[in-house]
Amino acid sequence: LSPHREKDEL
Amino acid sequence: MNIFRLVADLMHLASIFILLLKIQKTRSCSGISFKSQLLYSIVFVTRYLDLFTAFISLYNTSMKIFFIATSIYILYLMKFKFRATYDPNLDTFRVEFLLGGSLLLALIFSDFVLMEILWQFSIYLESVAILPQLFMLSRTGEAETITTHYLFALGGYRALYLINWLWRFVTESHVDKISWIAGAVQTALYSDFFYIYYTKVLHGKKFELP
Repeated sequence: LSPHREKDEL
Repeated sequence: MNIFRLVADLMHLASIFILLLKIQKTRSCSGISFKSQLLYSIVFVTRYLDLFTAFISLYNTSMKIFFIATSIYILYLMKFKFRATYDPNLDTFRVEFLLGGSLLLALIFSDFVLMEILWQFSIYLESVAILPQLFMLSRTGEAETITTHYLFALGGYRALYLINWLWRFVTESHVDKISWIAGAVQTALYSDFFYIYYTKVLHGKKFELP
């Protein structure tokens, strides 16, 4: 459901 | 970064300042739910653990530190400095269901990667963290004007994130369904509040539930 990409938001 | 997310983050920042102003000016935390504030602190601590694992930008790092520090400071004000002004009998929402439900969803959808579990947990929890505050509001039936400005800024920031995600999807093909759905739920929970805020407070009237 959600890629484990680097989170760049708050 | 885009204008929607920048304004959203500034609104979120403003909400914290408005809450601190209210508590400092009235020397009271009456009308504020300690449980909601506790949930927000948990949200920030679990979401921003990546402070130790990844550097995005100076903006990103300083905002994270700001949110963690101020949310814990607010807990201190409510639990210690102005504890005489807090009425626990009005703050009775059963937060264990919010915590447990968020953890369960995070475990189901995260492939058991720890940082992902914590991030998802914080996203689901944030989407419902306002419930103890709204519950308290419904029990008292009214709110101080400054408290309503705090809630408007807090509710509005994730609404702007929805527009940010729409923009990012169209311009960058950025997809984040968990954030989208949680953000939509989070904003929808404010709809009654927004309606009363718009029809009363913005017309100079007191915030009162019908």
